Amino acid sequence: QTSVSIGNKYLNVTFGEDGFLDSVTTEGVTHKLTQYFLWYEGAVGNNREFLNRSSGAYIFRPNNTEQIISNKAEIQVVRGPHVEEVRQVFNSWVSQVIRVYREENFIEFEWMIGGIPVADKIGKELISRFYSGIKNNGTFYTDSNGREMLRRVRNHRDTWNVRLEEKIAGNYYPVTSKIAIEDDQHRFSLLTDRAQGGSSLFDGSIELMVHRRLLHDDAFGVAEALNEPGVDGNGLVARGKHWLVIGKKSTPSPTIKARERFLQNQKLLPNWLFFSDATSFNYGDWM
Amino acid sequence: EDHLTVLREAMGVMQHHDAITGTEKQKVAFDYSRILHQGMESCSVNVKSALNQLTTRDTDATKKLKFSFNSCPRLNISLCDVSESSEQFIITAYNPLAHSVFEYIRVPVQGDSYVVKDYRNVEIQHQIVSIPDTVKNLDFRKSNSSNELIFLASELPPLGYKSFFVSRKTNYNEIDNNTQEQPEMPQMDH
Repeated sequence: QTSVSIGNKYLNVTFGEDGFLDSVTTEGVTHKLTQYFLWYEGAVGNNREFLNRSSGAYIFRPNNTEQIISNKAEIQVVRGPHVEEVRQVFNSWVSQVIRVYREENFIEFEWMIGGIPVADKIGKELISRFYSGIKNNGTFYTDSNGREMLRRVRNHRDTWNVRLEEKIAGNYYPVTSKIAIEDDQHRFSLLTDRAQGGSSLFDGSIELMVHRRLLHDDAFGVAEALNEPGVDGNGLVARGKHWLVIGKKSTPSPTIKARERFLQNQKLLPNWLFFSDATSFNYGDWM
Repeated sequence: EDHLTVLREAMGVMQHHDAITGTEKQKVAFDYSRILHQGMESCSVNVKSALNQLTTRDTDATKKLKFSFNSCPRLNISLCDVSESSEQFIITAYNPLAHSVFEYIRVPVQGDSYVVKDYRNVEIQHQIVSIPDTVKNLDFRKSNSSNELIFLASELPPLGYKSFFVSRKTNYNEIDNNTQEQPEMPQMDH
């Protein structure tokens, strides 16, 4: 019934009474920042017509409807010396843990989606969307094959005049590991643990597609609907992480872009963890 | 070389766009998983051998200490046979980067009282958190662990490793008088 906050010496993250992310305070600035899970309904087309194909494995083609997963999140707060986390449950198949580690200057979102229900015969493409106050004027940045950040402009192509027939899919770009928006003063970026599709469909927003389950083939060759059964036949469950970095563009070294780069290194070339049973000897021998 | 080649060949197969994008038939997806898993298992033989040479000195005292160095590929659903079933175990973190890093290590455990020590007999502060119900209740997750153990692995050296000894406390009042206190956390600028 009351708002909740978690944080460390770098960040303070606040959640509203509805359980959703509400704001982030860092470097003395409070950023209004909300996040929702939504789903697009996959288009069902006529595969005989090239421009009217179904949404499927090869193409993302929502039918221009979006629905929020839930208007309220049940939350649980965990606090300790190393990590503070808020656990959100939106429904029986969408949940998330938002974490702030004591020594880290980013927010971790560990989402878990699935199996996506399709008893209503509707294919669903799920996204995680963030709204911030950053005035990016339709411009956002995505990395391409992990090599460089490319500038993307909504409803625009650099080398020809474009009029998009599909305003959502036409503005989606591959996100290999990072998507970012910025204005004169602030920058907000999301790092991914895997390649995903992403966009900034509204000023201040970033969205990433996290899971999809579709019931029709798109006739580009696979000849199957993207309807993975998962272990129990109820659909694949996906669990993954996004790391959120937000702050001033003009800070003394390390700059926010440098922080993003170090974080990318750590997350994409992570430490290898190995586990050894040690019941047959004691600590002294091992030391 | 033979072990490494199994993974090399798997990675060759995985260059196909179908292996990355999900545009393959479902049975092919299962087959890709099988090929990749075999490659990783095969390479793990080399990894174990290399780590055993790095981590042990050839003395009488250490000759008998050969470690298994298991990977836990299902840590993403909070599953790890070794950390869940062993009363004491070692976590070795190898840093593949050319600069020092730190990481919060998070492993599933059954109990709720543990001691984590580094190689200098220094006890590391840790935190126990419960695994979220949404993860615990996954039908396909067969595990008795209900908690995760979290601790900070600090100053992992570039292209090097650090190991941590984790033991389950059987008695809450157990005090190890030989253990040193954890020093102040160093400033961790990159």
